[in-house]
Amino acid sequence: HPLHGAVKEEEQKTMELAQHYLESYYNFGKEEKQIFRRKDSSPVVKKIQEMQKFLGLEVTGKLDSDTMRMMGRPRCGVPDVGH
Amino acid sequence: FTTFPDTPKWQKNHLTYRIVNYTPDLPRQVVDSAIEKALRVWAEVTPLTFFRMYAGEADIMISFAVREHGDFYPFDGPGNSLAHAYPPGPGFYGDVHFDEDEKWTENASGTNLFLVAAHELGHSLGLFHSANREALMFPVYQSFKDLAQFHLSQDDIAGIQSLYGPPPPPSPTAPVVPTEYMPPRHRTPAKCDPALSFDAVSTLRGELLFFKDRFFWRRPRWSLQPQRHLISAFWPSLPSELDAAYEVISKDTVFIFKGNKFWAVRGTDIQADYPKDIHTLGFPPTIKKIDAAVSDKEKEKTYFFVKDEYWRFDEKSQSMERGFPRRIADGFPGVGPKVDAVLQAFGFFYFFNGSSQFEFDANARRVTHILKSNSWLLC
Repeated sequence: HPLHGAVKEEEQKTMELAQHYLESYYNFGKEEKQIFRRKDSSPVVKKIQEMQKFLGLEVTGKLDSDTMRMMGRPRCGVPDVGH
Repeated sequence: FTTFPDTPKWQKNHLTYRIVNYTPDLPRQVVDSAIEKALRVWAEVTPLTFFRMYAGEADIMISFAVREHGDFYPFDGPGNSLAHAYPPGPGFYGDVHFDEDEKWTENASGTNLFLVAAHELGHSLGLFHSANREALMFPVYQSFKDLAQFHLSQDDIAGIQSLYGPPPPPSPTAPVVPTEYMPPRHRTPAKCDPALSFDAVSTLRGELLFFKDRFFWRRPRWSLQPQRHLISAFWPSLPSELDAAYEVISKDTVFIFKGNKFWAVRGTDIQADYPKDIHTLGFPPTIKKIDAAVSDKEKEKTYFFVKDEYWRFDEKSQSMERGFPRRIADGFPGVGPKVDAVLQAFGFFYFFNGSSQFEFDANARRVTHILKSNSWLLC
């Protein structure tokens, strides 16, 4: 169904943005090949919660609108955690 | 606040920086001034000092770049990542890279270069990101409505002082007030504070200028009422907390000193190829800064005051005279031992030392009056 396809695509974009953000700034496991298979898988939820805590957001573990908005804001390119 | 893993920090307090290239978004001197102001943010709360280099390898190399620029951390076009920097260390460590795909500005619109530079230089000095939203080191860009009110948060100050400690206490004669360190940038001097002292005093085209911290009072010829201004409002690239200032009337120029540098200003224009190094005037390398200066327009001699001594510079031959330095107490009995600022007016020299001012008659070679320093501000 076209609507379903559009939602799917939107969700895909959200996932990609979040994955790139967590990889860039939260040391999200490039090496452990943690793939954003499902955003409710525990490593992903943990990483989302870590990011939300650092940035002063409500720690929901979900890619809610506040979290997506914060990830869209301009920022420094230096990571927030890790080496 | 956090520091980088393993807490890298500079093992010296005197650091060098170099602006390697410029953004086409802003005039060069605006970029120079933004970087200088950003460095001063950290210098005011630590013992760190920053010396600019124009070639070669500086500790902190500052550049603008787009996309892949040779460090495996490519920029990403407009928005998102604005800039990045590396922790203290050799080679590319300590360096700052700005994403040229951003629209760099000097105000609250676009991406303010000063704000981002101050943040990135925090990284160059060893600070990692802070989770405190009030902190400059918070990772997400937050523009300020009134940039003149910008100041570091206590979180930033605690972070940088955990690496380098607080700034050295004021000169030993000044009372060490056991309160929390309030960087000069936050002080707003009150003209009728009986304890008011000045950093520098000068004439300018018949007006009188009294410099203090980031401000100066201006006593125009046509008005007895002094007006207070930010130094940066008239001369954006000048530093605050100046050391000395004097006017050479025959050149319609005011010379302004801070540390080992001095600027020449004509009205509100800073002359090209300034700042220069004070040693070009003939001071020996042992002299790191001067405390005060005044130019005697009749004799065309300029006096420089350094600790309890003074030097005399001949404006005609443009050279430091032999037989100097001499003790201030010998040349100007009753003045000193130290001098904050000097003014020549109405045939007298006025020596400012803390909150006191000594009116000195050069012919009688004696102090004729002792006044409060701020008596010129009609208190």
